[in-house]
Amino acid sequence: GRAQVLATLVDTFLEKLVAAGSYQRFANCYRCFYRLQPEMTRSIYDQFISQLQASIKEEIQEIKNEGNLEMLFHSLDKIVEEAKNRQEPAWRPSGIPEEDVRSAIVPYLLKHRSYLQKILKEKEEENRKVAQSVLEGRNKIAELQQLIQARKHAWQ
Amino acid sequence: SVTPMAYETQFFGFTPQTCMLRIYIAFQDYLFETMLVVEGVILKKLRSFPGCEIGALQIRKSTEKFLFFMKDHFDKLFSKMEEMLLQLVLTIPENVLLPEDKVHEQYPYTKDEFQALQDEINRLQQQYRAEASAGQALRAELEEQKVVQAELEKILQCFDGLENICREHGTGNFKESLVFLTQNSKKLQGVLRDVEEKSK
Amino acid sequence: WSYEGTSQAAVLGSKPDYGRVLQEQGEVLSCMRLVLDELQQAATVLQ
Repeated sequence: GRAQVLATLVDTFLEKLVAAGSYQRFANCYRCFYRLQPEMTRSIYDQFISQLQASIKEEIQEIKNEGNLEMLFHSLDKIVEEAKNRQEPAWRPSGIPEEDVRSAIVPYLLKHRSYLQKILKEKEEENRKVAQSVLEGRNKIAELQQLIQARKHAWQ
Repeated sequence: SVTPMAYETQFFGFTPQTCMLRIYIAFQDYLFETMLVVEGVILKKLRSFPGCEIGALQIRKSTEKFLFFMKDHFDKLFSKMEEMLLQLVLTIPENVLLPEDKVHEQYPYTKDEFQALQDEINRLQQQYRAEASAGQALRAELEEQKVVQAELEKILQCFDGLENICREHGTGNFKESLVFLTQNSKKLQGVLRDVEEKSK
Repeated sequence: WSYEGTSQAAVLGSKPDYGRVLQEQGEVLSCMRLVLDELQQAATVLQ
């Protein structure tokens, strides 16, 4: 995984850096002191190397904590693993926000559309029932009118 | 950097190059700091050898010589590490799509399709509003019908009332009773005429 | 509101004029009053 690769790369970096800055090289640069105190030189060099390695490892750990890199590396490994069967390049932001935001909004618009279709259908069904009652009411009123006309004609 | 690595930035929350710069500067600082500590320790040791001919300047030159050498290798190694990190760790392969961008795969809407979808939603909203208002109009008519129906029933009750009055006074069917009444009054007139003649 | 395009546009478009329906009943009532007046007159004459 990515976390492992990072650790390996840093370790390799340190190894090579230490190999480049070997004790011979160090003693050679501090030749005058080395002649005076060879043991001391060795111990100072060893401390130098271990301090440098410790500081660099500490820094990497701090960066991982700050950036939450362990979790991010782990989830990116998973995402990459899931996409392993896919060859073609995936979508990338176009750099034009209004273009990209469109697709992000589409699921909501589709949900909104189906909601509107649903409530419209319900409202139409509801109105069909009310219209049914209205028509019945109109028929009732027409009957009453006829009744009244009939009674009036009877009287007349 | 030529490639802004925007997609990686979206995922990590920082640009990979910034991260590398941060690591470089930190490592470099440590190298310098540790070198200064080494130089400090050596100078301190030298002070404990009285009459020693090695001066601070000489030590400083040694330090610079070693540091120059280390820095040169440090930069070479670091750029190698940076290249590997940017390639293997802080990068998102081309074929990978981040979960939050799945929508772009599922809904690759063109501008026109998007507009059509929005138009359809606007139309549905209009239609729903019209339907809701039609529902209100229908319910208002139901209320109106109740009033009209009540009025008409009142009129029918008037008729019923009239006919009940007639029935109560023995005239079930007004017309017949009127005819009956008229006949009776004609008879009555006849009788009245007879009586008058006889009395003359 | 134009109910054009709504599911019950036909029903809403054919709404009777309830005002006129009630007005017509006014005519019924005045006609009835006429009939009753005539009846009353007839009854008076008969009486």
